Amino acid sequence: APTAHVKDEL
Amino acid sequence: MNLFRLFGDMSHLASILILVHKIQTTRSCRGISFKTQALYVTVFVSRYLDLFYDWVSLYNFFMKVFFISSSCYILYLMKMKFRPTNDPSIDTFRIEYLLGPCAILALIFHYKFTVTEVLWSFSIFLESVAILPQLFMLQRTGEAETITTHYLAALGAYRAFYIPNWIYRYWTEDIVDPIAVTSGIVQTALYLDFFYVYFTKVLQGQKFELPA
Repeated sequence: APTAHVKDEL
Repeated sequence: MNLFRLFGDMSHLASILILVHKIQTTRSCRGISFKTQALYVTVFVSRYLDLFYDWVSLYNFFMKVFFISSSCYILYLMKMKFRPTNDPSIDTFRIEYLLGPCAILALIFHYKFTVTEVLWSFSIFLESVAILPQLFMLQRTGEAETITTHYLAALGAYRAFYIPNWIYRYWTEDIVDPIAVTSGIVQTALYLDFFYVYFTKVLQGQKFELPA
């Protein structure tokens, strides 16, 4: 799976 | 948004409300580590700088504002309003041993080498260990008020709920945030010892006491 900075988490 | 993350966020919200309620009703911050609370302010301020330039959602916005303001409010309660009840002599964890390594880790592991992204990484690493001064204090005194243990349980449950959320997002959205996931697992693991005593003692109606 691609890695990413998940910006919608707190 | 999925239910795991919603439960996690609600648990986080509840933990802060429990803590404020404990301090207000007992008019005392006895048993609460000021260092841990100060680390949380550092975590929230360095992570939520994106409030100023990234819009996610109304929910996201209000939660961020709440976490920054409530954590600052708790520092005010501890250092001003109920200052005499705060005993720094038992809050002896050396936080420079947390801040330094987290800063170095953030310089090594980040998604982009920009000020805000490195600060974001720093906040994720720091959050995972920010509870250590509090747990250290608990270990030293060997006991805690029941309300304080409810606060810690809710706070520990918060990142624990995020773990199934990440698994769910991996399956449904095919994305992984390795920095958040590894730190989140570490953060949850730090609570295992506490959870053991919480489930076997506090939830059975006994006082939180560590074996001598």
